[in-house]
Amino acid sequence: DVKEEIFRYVTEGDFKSKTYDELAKFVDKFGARPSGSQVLEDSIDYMIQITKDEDINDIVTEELEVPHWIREQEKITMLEPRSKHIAVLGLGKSVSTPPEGITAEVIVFSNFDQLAETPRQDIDGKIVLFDPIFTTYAETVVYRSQGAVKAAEKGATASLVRSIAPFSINTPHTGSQYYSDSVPKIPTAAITLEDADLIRRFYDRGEKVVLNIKMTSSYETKISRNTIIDYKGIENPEKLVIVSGHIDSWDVGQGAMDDGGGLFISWAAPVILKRLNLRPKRTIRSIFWTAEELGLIGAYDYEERHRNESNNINFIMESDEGTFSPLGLVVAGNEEARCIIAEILKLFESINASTLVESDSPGSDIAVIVKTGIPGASLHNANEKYFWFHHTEGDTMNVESPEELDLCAAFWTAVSYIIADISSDIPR
Amino acid sequence: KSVAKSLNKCQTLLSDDLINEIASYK
Repeated sequence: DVKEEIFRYVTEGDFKSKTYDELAKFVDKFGARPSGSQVLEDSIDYMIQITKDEDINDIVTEELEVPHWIREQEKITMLEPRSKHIAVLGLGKSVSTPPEGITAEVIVFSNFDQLAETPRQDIDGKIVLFDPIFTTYAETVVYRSQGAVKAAEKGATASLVRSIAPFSINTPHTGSQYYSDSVPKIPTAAITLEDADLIRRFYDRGEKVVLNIKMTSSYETKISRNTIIDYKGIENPEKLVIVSGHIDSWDVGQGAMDDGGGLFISWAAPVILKRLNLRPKRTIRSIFWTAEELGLIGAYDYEERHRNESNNINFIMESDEGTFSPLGLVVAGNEEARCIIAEILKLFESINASTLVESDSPGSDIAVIVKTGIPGASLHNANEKYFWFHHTEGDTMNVESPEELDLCAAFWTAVSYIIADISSDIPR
Repeated sequence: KSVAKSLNKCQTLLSDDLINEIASYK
């Protein structure tokens, strides 16, 4: 009754609320942990220490170069048709405006097709606002990640995006974006749903909208570290079942949800097993990815560095879309692999966590590894409100629940233990 | 993403021994 033993210990026993309490201590102590910052490195050292405090000492770090983009001053003022402050968050690695800012008329597009159909002379010198209505993150995030390049190709002086979120209390949501070497780099930022919709209404009425955008930032590279913790298997220690989350966060909010929750349930898995003296046949490896937010930098480094031993990865898991009530797993793998995972998930029907969702590319960091053919899964959870808080000042401990984190930690630990202990490898 | 409606072939792909082994963790 291994599964029951784990759940009793985590939800009723000595580990009850431990995941939440440790996450809260961590988040309160360090706050936001942007890529390349000293606070991120200090937080990595802290995670290593609290793991050693649990008498788990098989820990290595791997250094890599990461972006260090520092947000400085950001201000947008609407000058026409009336004066208004526009709440703003620059997008990751955005270039600065000139000191006096960029003052220009706004042209609004709800999709890239409209942009492509519009003559360059109608866009040249203007500020482009993309205002897609949020459907799913996957469908709309391209307007954040590629908007600056698409707008610059048409001669825009800056680009803005309606925050990629389904709900807002005038909250801008930051995020990554990617420049192309072949087009000019223009300043780019997110504005709130409310302000984007206001500008859209003016625009549709034929009223000229003029903004002044002032943004400054700096950019350099620094050294950071992926953290790898092994809880060695007793029969096949070379074979790995990986649980993971990313330790870096955006510079706004505190990264309690994104991805503090995923980080701490992946820390908890070997800790819980060690405390219960449960040691599976294969090794359970916890990885704390660095620099996920600016482009999965840590994951790419790990995949490249460990490529020649990737045949040892039996299964890889990640939680980076919330640690609310667990519902099951989002699984990539062949049919036999999915059948084995589905059979394991049947053990969790009593907590309503037995759903298997099929996906070719679950997770964020682990997608880098899954796309090489390694089976993997991300946590399927009741995250309907995840994008309310994502990449905002609202990503704080108040989003997290001790009871839900206990369920996630127990589920994550039990699933990884069973996969690591059954007689059959997960087939590829 | 789509919720797996059915994994019909699981009974043929997985041995009874493996199914019973997994069930034993409950």
